[in-house]
Amino acid sequence: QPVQVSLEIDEDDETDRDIFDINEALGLNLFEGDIRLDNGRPERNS
Amino acid sequence: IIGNQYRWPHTIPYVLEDSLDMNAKGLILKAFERYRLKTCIDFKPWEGEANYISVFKGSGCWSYVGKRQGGRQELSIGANCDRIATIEHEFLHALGFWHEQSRSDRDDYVTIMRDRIQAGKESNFNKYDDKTSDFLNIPYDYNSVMHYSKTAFMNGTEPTIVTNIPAFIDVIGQRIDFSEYDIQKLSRLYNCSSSLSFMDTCSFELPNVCGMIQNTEDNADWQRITQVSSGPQTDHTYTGVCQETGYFLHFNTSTGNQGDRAVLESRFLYPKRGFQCLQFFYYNSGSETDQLNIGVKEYTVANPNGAYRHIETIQGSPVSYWELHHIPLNMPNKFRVVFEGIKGSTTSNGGLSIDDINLSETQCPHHVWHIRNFTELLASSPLGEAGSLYSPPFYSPEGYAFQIALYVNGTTSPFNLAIYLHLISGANDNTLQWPCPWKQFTMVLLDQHPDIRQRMSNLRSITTDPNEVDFSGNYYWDRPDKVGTEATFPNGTKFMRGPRSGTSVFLTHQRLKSRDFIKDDSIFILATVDDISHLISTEPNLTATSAPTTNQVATTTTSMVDVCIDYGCKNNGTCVIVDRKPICRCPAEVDWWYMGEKCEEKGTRQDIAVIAVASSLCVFGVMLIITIVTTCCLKKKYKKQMQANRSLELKNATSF
Repeated sequence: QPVQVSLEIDEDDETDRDIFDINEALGLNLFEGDIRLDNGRPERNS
Repeated sequence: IIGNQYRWPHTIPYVLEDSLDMNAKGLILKAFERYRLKTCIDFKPWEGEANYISVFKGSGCWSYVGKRQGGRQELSIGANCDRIATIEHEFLHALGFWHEQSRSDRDDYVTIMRDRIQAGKESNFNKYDDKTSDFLNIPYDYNSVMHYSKTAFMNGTEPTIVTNIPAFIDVIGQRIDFSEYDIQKLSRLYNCSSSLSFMDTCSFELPNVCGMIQNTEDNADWQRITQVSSGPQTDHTYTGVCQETGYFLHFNTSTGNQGDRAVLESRFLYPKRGFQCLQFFYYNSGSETDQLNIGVKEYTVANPNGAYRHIETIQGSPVSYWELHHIPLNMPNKFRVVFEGIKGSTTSNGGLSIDDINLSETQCPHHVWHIRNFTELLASSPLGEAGSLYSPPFYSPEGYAFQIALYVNGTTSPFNLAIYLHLISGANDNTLQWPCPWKQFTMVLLDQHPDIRQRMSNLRSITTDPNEVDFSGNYYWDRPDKVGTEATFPNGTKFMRGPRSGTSVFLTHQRLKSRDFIKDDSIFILATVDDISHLISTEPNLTATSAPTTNQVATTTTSMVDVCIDYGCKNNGTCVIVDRKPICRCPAEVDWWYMGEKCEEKGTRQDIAVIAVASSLCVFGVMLIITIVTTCCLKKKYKKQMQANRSLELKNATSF
């Protein structure tokens, strides 16, 4: 399916976002921001 | 992370899942190339190995730390994660690295400002003791690609991490490339002694000139010097740092006769991959008829003394700056690189100079955009369109014309370098496919460090998606004479420039002024265009795969699909083609696996335990029988002997 975009694409939406900003904006609650832990272990330590 | 169970083999099997964006797929392969250049870590398409990394487009950018021994190990490169340093960062996690600021000695180097951290996010600033995490005897690295930036998880505007040496506050959090210490740490963790694609580097600082030799059949020599009155005034290695310190090689053409030759040969080089890129800096202060010939001497069984092959001639008007040259080589056998200077017919006041040579088994960039007097541009360029610089028109290997636009002082923020790609109208437009399908345009701001292994060049890629449309319903990557606007080259020629795609936050001025991005008052933007349409389908479970290509990507081939369908792997086995024959790769987990020609048999850890116990019992039983039989035999033997002795004793007693 065609994707609609404006006449200019700024891949970063004019913002210098780090890995942690991207994950935070998605509401991910990963360990130290971008680390997955093994199944059965909590994503964040208490 | 401490523990050998977390280490991968030096060649890591991977799968690029089809969910990934095309740009991400291409960039992951480029990140692998950086690993190959700087470390001994290599990557290969998964062929049924028990453990492998499966890269997919999940939500966000994340990875596990180290090998988890769980078969398929996920690594997510989600939306906006398709940046080369982000990919390097996530793969470093997968290889066994935590974040730099979580090392056990971090409090000596940074201060965590707890009151500035968002509520509930404090656990992101963990520190591990030296029983869990090993910093491998490498100093704390503010420049690590694994370090948080000063703004990580902050609740206001004040930094959450303050460096104990204030000069490093804006250094932390770089997302350009591996730092020198990142490479050292990775090399120590995986016992690397060499890398896969690096071959040689030479800045001529040492008198042994990196083992290069002067050919004896010429009539002039290259000289190792620090300065030539007519230029260069300094070498390239230390330009802007020290004068009369660094050395370069010079062939003086201001004296001698027309046709005089100076031939320099590298030491023997042993290729592994069959393709190489020779990169060097060149200064011509001689005449427009002086020549620099680049060639190779290839050593084979048929030519044990080496067969010379000319590759390229560099000739042109004298200039007053160092130029950058790339020469692609395709050497499968032992070889030497040959630099041949030839004095031309016209008067020369100087000569030919070379410096900072690098040879690696990588692809050369297709184009170099050299921007001179850059410091002045940085100081004077206005914000926005008025401060834009457009590259000369370049052509991709297929013939698409394009232009790079650089905004020295940014498009929106004054302290950022912004970079964009435009397709432009070109000579081949009528014969090309439109909208331009799946071409990955890579733009690299070169870090001009003399040693390619220590460079941290800033790279961004733009991929043309033929399905993208703008708000008017036009295809974004359609013919520039259809969707573009009129523009004019400096010589007055009119052309059409398509819409732009890129980033307004390519690099901050602060980072631009660090390292060797600006040297000899010049920057170099390297441009490469790769056709990545073969990456549309990269998952191996599409029934059949062909042998890996040079980019080591598994690609599907229709003719082989039928062979695999007929072959019929059982129990979800994956059919792969090896040497044009179908082979089943069987699924396996830690506790069970399938085996057999078509994965028809199941094995479990329990089976092994049963076999081991049964074997032990069997051996024990046999040994017990042998012992009983031996004991019985010995008992019988000694009984007979004792009886014989007793009768003898009785006989003797009677005779007395």
